[in-house]
Amino acid sequence: QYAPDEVTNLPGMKFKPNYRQWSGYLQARQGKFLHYWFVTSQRDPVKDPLVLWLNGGPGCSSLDGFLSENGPFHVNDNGASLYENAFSWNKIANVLYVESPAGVGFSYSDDKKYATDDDQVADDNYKALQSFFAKFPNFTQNEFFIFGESYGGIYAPTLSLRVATGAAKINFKGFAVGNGLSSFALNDQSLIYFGYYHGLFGEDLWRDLNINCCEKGSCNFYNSSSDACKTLVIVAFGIVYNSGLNEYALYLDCEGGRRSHRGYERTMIHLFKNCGKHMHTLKFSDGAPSSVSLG
Amino acid sequence: EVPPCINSTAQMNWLNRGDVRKALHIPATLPPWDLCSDDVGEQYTTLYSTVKDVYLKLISLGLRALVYNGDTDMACNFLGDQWFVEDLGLEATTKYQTWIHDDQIAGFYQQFGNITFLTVKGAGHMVPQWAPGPAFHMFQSFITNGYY
Repeated sequence: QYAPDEVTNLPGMKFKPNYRQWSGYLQARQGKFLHYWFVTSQRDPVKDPLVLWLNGGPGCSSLDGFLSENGPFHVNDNGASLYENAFSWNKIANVLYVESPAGVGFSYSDDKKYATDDDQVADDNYKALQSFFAKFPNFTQNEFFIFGESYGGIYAPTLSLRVATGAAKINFKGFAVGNGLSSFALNDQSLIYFGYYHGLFGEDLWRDLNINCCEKGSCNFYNSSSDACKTLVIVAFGIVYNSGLNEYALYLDCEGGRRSHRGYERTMIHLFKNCGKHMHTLKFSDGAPSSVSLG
Repeated sequence: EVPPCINSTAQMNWLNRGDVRKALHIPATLPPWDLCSDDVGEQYTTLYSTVKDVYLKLISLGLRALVYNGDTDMACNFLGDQWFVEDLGLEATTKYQTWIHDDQIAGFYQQFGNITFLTVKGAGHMVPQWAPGPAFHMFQSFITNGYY
């Protein structure tokens, strides 16, 4: 294993881990370095699968996955001490977290240029994966899975295709996507039904949406040519994304308030793109046009 | 700046401690860690409005796939992903049914050959964070190709 990257002690860790961990950099394209954090299985590192975990954004860090979701330990609210995660996925698998693309978290680019796109990210992730296996050659034998969350719904399959068809010898078995962005159109279309089912829209808005966005029994909330429909969809999405609800978990409080992250907004605005060009003139946070009353 | 409704203050404080960065072998020259990068987010270009074709290639190569959703998320709601899997046009090999965790209904799932669509009841966008038990169960079933 790549000894210089091994992490043998961590501030705030009062417990003794029964797994090994490494943190360092993987080589992506020339001059781009992706930070990785790798923990071996608490059970049988040699036989257990290797899993790559990627958070989405685009532009958000996979260390959120490690430190808040499925990693072996999480950070206490004091921001100083650590506690063990009883449901860590490294209880049965070796888990590799990669902050991607360059510019995210501790990942960086020598030239500090961070413009990128889906295919470049997939190429960089594939190169980084090969760099990982060069550092940890023993793990090429293990069954390998790729997990992506959120915008990882784009990252995971595009990287998987490169792994499945590329030259690198990897014992690739499958991929998984959690709450992923798989299709912008279906994500938009379904949200109207989701919102109505959960009672977020009143009967008036629902009736108007049906009148203006549907005909002959089929509805198009994604890219309707009707301005009236687009305006109503903006209202509906405004309730979902801009009325103080926690759009990540409808029945949970909105932790940390409504601070917004431009990348996230851009993704959400991208989701609105079906609402036609004038949407781009509307600042997302302006919510519903004044001409429409909220029932 | 972070996505709305997420409190990552504790992680940020810990990761930006000098001794933690040193232990993780992070060059001191790099800027502070943040949950999301505005630089990347602002300059990012989306190329795939859908990954349907990518999925179909992967499934045709015999790979195993799992699409799972916490069913209270609205950023990427479960219905859209369920429709996405159904739209792949693969034959259903199981009916849409419940799956159980700790004697409770943990959600629903349906399999279409090598791909499984699964919901995690009551969980939000970050399933392992908000439903760690069912998430671990689902993870174990998927990587071992076992029953849900």
